[in-house]
This record gives sequence, structure tokens and C-alpha cells, in this order.
Amino acid sequence: RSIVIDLTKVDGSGERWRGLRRYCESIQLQRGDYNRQLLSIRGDDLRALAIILETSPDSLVDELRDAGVLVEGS
Amino acid sequence: RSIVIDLTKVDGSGERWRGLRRYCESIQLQRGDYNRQLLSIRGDDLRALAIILETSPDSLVDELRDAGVLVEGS
Ligand SMILES: Nc1nc2c(ncn2[C@@H]2O[C@@H]3COP(=O)(O)O[C@H]4[C@@H](O)[C@H](n5cnc6c(=O)[nH]c(N)nc65)O[C@@H]4COP(=O)(O)O[C@H]3[C@H]2O)c(=O)[nH]1
Ligand SMILES: Nc1nc2c(ncn2[C@@H]2O[C@@H]3COP(=O)(O)O[C@H]4[C@@H](O)[C@H](n5cnc6c(=O)[nH]c(N)nc65)O[C@@H]4COP(=O)(O)O[C@H]3[C@H]2O)c(=O)[nH]1
Ligand SMILES: Nc1nc2c(ncn2[C@@H]2O[C@@H]3COP(=O)(O)O[C@H]4[C@@H](O)[C@H](n5cnc6c(=O)[nH]c(N)nc65)O[C@@H]4COP(=O)(O)O[C@H]3[C@H]2O)c(=O)[nH]1
Ligand SMILES: Nc1nc2c(ncn2[C@@H]2O[C@@H]3COP(=O)(O)O[C@H]4[C@@H](O)[C@H](n5cnc6c(=O)[nH]c(N)nc65)O[C@@H]4COP(=O)(O)O[C@H]3[C@H]2O)c(=O)[nH]1
Repeated sequence: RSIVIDLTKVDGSGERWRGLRRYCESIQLQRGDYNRQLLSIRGDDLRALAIILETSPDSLVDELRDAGVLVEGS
Repeated sequence: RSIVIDLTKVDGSGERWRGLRRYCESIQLQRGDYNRQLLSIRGDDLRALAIILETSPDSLVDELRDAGVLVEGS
């Protein structure tokens, strides 16, 4: 499945997504990726983030969607 | 290290690179990546290709460079 983070939304989002924000910045830096709108991450990353946030990959996707942090349709 | 394949060169290259050609096509398909000039692959991929081609990652990079299949400067 495709996990596309809406970067315009994740900045303003709450405490729970602090780790996600840091993660996105780190990826953008490693890539030299200056797209300010969105960032696609790996399925592996979703699994790693789920462990860090003490939830499951599927639940994390639902949470991200409810928080409005996923790009529509991803 | 960055492994950037020169797609314009890999097509005309010899038998030894048949596996590499198939691999590049498969990646392009998975991504929907239509850049006909070059393709960056993962360090993981270099390691996997080295095993398949019965060589080491470092030796494979040298071989690819000598065969003119790497994009200059990568
Ligand atoms: N479209 C596409 N291209 C791919 C994909 N996987 C690898 N590449 C290409 O191959 C280059 C090297 O990948 P790497 O060795 O894994 O080296 C990567 C990797 O270690 C890390 N990285 C970048 N993006 C991600 C990510 O979303 N998740 C994770 N876990 N690591 C990432 O930063 C390094 C440099 O990234 P790049 O500058 O982007 O450089 C990447 C990129 O040009 C893919 O699934 N889709
Ligand atoms: N997942 C994803 N990541 C993206 C996308 N567009 C850009 N990026 C990320 O942003 C970096 C800079 O892209 P660029 O300035 O367009 O400039 C790029 C691009 O023009 C070209 N390039 C290198 N490898 C590839 C490749 O495998 N496919 C394509 N289409 N272009 C590549 O060389 C430059 C450096 O590429 P990278 O090392 O890959 O580093 C890329 C990549 O990590 C995208 O649509 N999806
Ligand atoms: N900068 C950036 N843009 C993103 C990202 N995720 C999605 N996009 C945007 O959404 C389209 C699909 O991206 P993709 O799934 O990464 O699928 C991409 C990706 O797999 C590959 N690609 C394109 N440019 C690059 C590049 O510079 N480097 C690498 N490694 N892959 C690229 O070609 C596919 C089609 O690219 P496009 O038609 O240009 O269209 C891309 C791009 O406009 C992201 O994390 N960073
Ligand atoms: N071994 C290998 N597999 C590849 C490569 N390129 C694509 N794939 C496979 O094809 C899937 C879709 O790639 P994408 O459309 O570029 O969509 C990618 C891309 O937009 C982005 N992405 C992941 N890793 C990188 C990276 O290192 N650099 C860049 N620029 N984008 C990445 O995250 C999206 C989802 O990544 P995945 O869940 O990993 O899912 C990836 C991965 O399973 C490659 O060079 N080597």
C-alpha cells in the first residue's frame, strides 16, 4: 500500500506525531527531496513507526487518516 | 554509495547484464518511473545483484563502471 504523508498537515498536527515529523524531515534530508507538499514513505517505515507508536500498521494508517495527515486517496 | 544505472547503455550491453536489465525493467514498472535516461537503485539491490552474479558489491561496482553502465560520477 502507498503511504503518502501530507506535509502541509503534519506540521500543524499534535504531539502524537512529533516522531513522524522528525522522521519525515530526516528522509527529506537523506534524499535531498524538496517537495514541500507530500512525501511517500516505505511499507517498512510504516511498520517501524507502528512499533515506535505502540500500535499496528493497519491501526496507524487509520489514525493517520483520521488525523488528516495522509494525502487523499493514499 | 549511490548506484545510478545509465539506461541508455545497459540495453546494448552484453549477456552478463541480462539479469540487471530485467531487474531495472521490474523496478521501473513497480515505480511507474518513466525516466528513460537513468535509474537509481538501493544499496540492498547492489548486494542482491552481487550475490546473483557471484561477485562482491565492490567488484560489481567496478565491473559496472568498466562496462560503461554507470552514470558518470555515481
Ligand atoms: N522512486 C523510488 N526510488 C528509490 C526507491 N528505493 C530506492 N530508490 C532510489 O535509490 C537511491 C538509493 O537508495 P538507498 O540505497 O536505499 O538509500 C536511500 C535510503 O537509505 C534513504 N531513504 C530515502 N528515502 C527513504 C524512505 O522513504 N524510507 C527509508 N527507510 N529510507 C529512505 O536515503 C537514501 C538516499 O535516498 P535517495 O536520495 O532517494 O536515493 C535513492 C533513490 O534514488 C523506491 O522505493 N522508489
Ligand atoms: N519517491 C519519490 N522521490 C522523489 C520524486 N522526485 C524526486 N524525488 C526525490 O528527490 C530527490 C531530488 O530529485 P530531483 O531534484 O528531481 O532530481 C533527481 C532526478 O532528476 C534524477 N534521478 C536520479 N535517479 C532517478 C531515478 O531512479 N528515477 C528518476 N525518475 N529520476 C532519477 O537525479 C536527481 C536525483 O535523484 P535521487 O537521488 O533519486 O533524489 C531525488 C529523490 O530522492 C518522486 O516522484 N518520488
Ligand atoms: N518529490 C516527491 N514527489 C513525490 C513523492 N511521492 C509522490 N510524489 C509525486 O507523486 C507522483 C508519484 O510518486 P512515486 O509514487 O514516488 O512514483 C515516482 C517515483 O517512483 C519515480 N521517480 C520520479 N522522480 C524520481 C526521482 O527523482 N528519484 C527517484 N528515485 N524516483 C523518482 O517515478 C514515479 C513517478 O513520478 P512522477 O510522475 O514524477 O510523480 C510523482 C511525484 O509527482 C515524494 O516522496 N517526493
Ligand atoms: N528493492 C527496490 N525496490 C524498489 C525500488 N524502487 C521501487 N521499489 C519497490 O516498488 C514500490 C513502489 O515504489 P515507488 O512507486 O517509487 O514508491 C515509493 C517511493 O515513492 C518512496 N520511497 C521509498 N524508498 C525511497 C527512497 O529510497 N528514495 C525515494 N526517493 N523514494 C523512496 O516510498 C514509496 C513506497 O516504497 P515501498 O513501500 O518500499 O515500495 C516500493 C518498493 O517495494 C528500488 O530501487 N529497489
